[in-house]
Amino acid sequence: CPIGTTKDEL
Amino acid sequence: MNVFRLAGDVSHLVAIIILLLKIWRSRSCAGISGKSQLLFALVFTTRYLDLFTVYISAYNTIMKVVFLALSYATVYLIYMRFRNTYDSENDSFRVEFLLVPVIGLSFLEHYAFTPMEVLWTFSIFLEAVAIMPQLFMITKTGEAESITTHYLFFLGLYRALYIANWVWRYHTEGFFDQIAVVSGVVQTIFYCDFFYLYVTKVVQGRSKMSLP
Repeated sequence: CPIGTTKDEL
Repeated sequence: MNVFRLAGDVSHLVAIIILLLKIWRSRSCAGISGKSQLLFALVFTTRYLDLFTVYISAYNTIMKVVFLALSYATVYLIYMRFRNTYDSENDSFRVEFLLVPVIGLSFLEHYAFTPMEVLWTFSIFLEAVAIMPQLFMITKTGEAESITTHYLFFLGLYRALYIANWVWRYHTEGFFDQIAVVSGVVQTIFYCDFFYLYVTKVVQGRSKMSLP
């Protein structure tokens, strides 16, 4: 994902 | 959240619980690679550092804590509680051959050169190869108990469902996480050979999977 976005996947 | 992602997380959880229950009930970790389990504990530890920095959802936080706790419990059972049943002789995969390239790659390829991002990338790359000591052990001994193969099946299923989740997310949200997708596909490929053996041997009703 683009820089800065939160990583919602486990 | 979509159905593939949820099913993927559930099968990941099922895999971990199957392994933990197998060790607990049989009072033995014979045939289980402690090295793979240590690597998975390291994967969760380095990836879920964001538990302390960002809040995503209750689901996200709970699952992260559960995965961390279960992976540490598994390592504890193998190396402490039932260490006399641990087959270190056959768990002889050289972990440094995985760690060195993975550390190197995570410094070369990442979204941002910050400790959190590099550790996240490290965990993604490491997860892709963490099962190799376990697969190596099965190849070396030439067999695996069926419960161990069920564990591997659910772990592989989790990876395959995550790919379906990424295809879905790409089409619905335009979401594309290059690092996660590429290493996720590589990881899933490692399971293909095992999936074939699982379907041809275990599902057809044999208690143990022996290699040809």
